[in-house]
Amino acid sequence: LGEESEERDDHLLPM
Amino acid sequence: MAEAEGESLESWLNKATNPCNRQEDWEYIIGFCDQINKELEGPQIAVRLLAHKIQSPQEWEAVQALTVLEACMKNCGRRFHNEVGKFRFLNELIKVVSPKYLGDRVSEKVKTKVIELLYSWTLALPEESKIKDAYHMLKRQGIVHSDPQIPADRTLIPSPPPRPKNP
Repeated sequence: LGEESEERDDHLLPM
Repeated sequence: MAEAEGESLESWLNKATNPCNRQEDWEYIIGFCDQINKELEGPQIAVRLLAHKIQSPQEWEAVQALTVLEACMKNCGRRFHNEVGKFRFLNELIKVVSPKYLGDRVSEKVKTKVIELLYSWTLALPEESKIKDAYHMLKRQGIVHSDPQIPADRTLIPSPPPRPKNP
């Protein structure tokens, strides 16, 4: 579950 | 020969990237790699520490940190690749090359090395799809104009650790 939420929170920097 | 006894990831990295080093010090670089492999959360901690050093305003400190990062990619295996392959870390590299973030204050030497590393990983680690996403975004933004030429000795070819340990 922790890994899933980490994956959801991992975004490319807005440019 | 300094021994790893009592050394932390942070102390190894401070020594490996010390701006007073006259040249890259491989004893400390490999010491840092070994320490990553010893610690349960080594890769997670290491990428955070490395990102900070790579963003150093001192060029020589940043260049040494990039050499350390390259060495870790060769010597610390999948666990380390997985951490580098997250946007959380890739964004820190993007900040270094993007004029919207730190790019205007960072030397060309550091920016070139960051782009070379990113490109070499897109080739060597196709399974880390976020690295490709990050690299292609830099191309779309015009920050990377064309793929760099990677010297043969700089490609990420998985190699056995330089100091194999007997269990």
